[in-house]
Amino acid sequence: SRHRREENLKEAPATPPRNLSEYFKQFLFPQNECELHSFRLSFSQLKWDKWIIAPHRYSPQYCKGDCPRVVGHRYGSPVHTMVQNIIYEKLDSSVPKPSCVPAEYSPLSVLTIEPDGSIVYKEYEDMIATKCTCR
Amino acid sequence: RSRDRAASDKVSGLLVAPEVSELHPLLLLPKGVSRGYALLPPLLKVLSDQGRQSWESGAPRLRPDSRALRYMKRLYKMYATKEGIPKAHKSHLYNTVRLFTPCSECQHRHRDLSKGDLHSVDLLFNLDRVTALEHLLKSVLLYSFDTSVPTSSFTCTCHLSVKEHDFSSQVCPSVSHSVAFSLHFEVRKRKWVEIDVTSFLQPLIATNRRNIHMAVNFTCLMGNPQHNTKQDNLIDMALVPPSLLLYLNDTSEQAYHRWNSLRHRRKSPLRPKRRNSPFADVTGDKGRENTQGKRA
Repeated sequence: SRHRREENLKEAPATPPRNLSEYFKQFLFPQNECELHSFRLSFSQLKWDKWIIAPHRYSPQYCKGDCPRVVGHRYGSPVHTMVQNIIYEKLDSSVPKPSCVPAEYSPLSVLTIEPDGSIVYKEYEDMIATKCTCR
Repeated sequence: RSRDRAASDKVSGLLVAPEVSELHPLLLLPKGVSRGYALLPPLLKVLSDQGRQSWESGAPRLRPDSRALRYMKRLYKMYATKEGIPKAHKSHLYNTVRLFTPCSECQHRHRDLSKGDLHSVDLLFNLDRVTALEHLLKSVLLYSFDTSVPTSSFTCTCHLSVKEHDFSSQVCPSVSHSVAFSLHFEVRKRKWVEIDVTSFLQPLIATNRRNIHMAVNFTCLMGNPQHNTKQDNLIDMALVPPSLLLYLNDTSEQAYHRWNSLRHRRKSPLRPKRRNSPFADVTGDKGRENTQGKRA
C-alpha cells in the first residue's frame, strides 16, 4: 500500500486538509447520519377520524440514516452493535449492518368512540419516537 | 413466514374494525387484552393480510350522546397537550377514563310532585368494553343540568339503589343495596355535577359485573332547605339521565404508566451502564466517552 500511495502522490500532490478534525469526521460520522425525522399524519388520512375524536393530528416521527462503523456511545448503542459491524465487515456480510431505530418514545392520549357508543380516553405507551439509536 | 406476510401496498375496500376473532391468529393479542384497545385492532387490520379492505374503519358505531362527547373533549383538554401528550402534572394513577351512557329503553320517569319524587330513573349500564386489565379506581355519576330557573344553589337528595336480577323471581329485580345522600352545590350556570359513587359501585364492578342496573331518585330544592321548606321550591330539573364515568388503571403493556416513566428515566437505554467493554482496545472506544457522551 506504500507503493500505491507514492504513485498517488506523484499524480496529485496532496493539498493539506484545511482542518484535520473535519477531515477525520467523514470516517466517524456518515453524511446521511442516523437521526430523528419528522412525520405528521392526520387520522382523517386513514379515515379513522370518525371514531378517533382526539387528537386530530399525530406526529409519530421516525428514524432514518446510516450508522457509522464505530458507533460508541454517540448513539447509545450497546457493544453488540460494534460486534455486529465487525461480523458484517470481517466475517459474514449476510449479517446485516446495524440499523437506525428509535431508542426512546413518548406516550399519546387518545379519545375514541367504542362500537357500543361509549367513549374512552386512554393513554398509550410508546407512540411517538423521540430519540434514535443504532442497533 | 413474516417476510411473505408483508402488508399489501394497494389497500382498497372497507376496513371494518374487526372483532378480535377475525384477525390472523399471529396478530391476536392475549385474551381479554385487545378488546378494550380501540386503537389496536384497526392497526393490526391494516397491517395484516386481510388489510385488502379500505382503510376507513367503518365499523357500525353507535353515535355517543353529544353532551357526553362535549364532556370527554373537555376532559381530554385537561389531561393532554395540543399534540396529544399526557400532561405531566397529573397526580392520579388512572390512564383510562370510560364514559357509559345508560341504554335508552330502561328509562322511565314518573313525576309525583306531592312526594317530591321528581326524577326517578332506572338505569342499565353495559360495561362490556371494560377489559380484565383495567382496574377501577373511581366511579362517578355525571349529571348535566338544563336549569331553566337561573338560581345560585341547589340542595338535592339522591337515593341510589342497585337492582339485582334475582333469577328466582323473574317479576322484578330485588334491591341489593342502596344509599341515600344529599348534596348542596353552587350552580353558576354550571353544566355538570359529578357524584362520586365509587364505594357504592366498587363491589359490583370488582366482581367483573358486565351489567349494572340501578335506580336513581333525585329530588332537588332551590336554595338551602334549612331556610325554606315550601313545596314550590322544587325545581323542575330537566335532568338528563346520568352517564357513568369509570376512572381505571390499565396495567397492560400498551397503556402508559406514569409511575414507570419516572423509574424508566433513571435507567434510560441511551446512557448504558458503563461496562468495561471487553473490546475497548479493539474498537478504539477507550476513554473517548466524554466528548461522545456529551454530544449524545
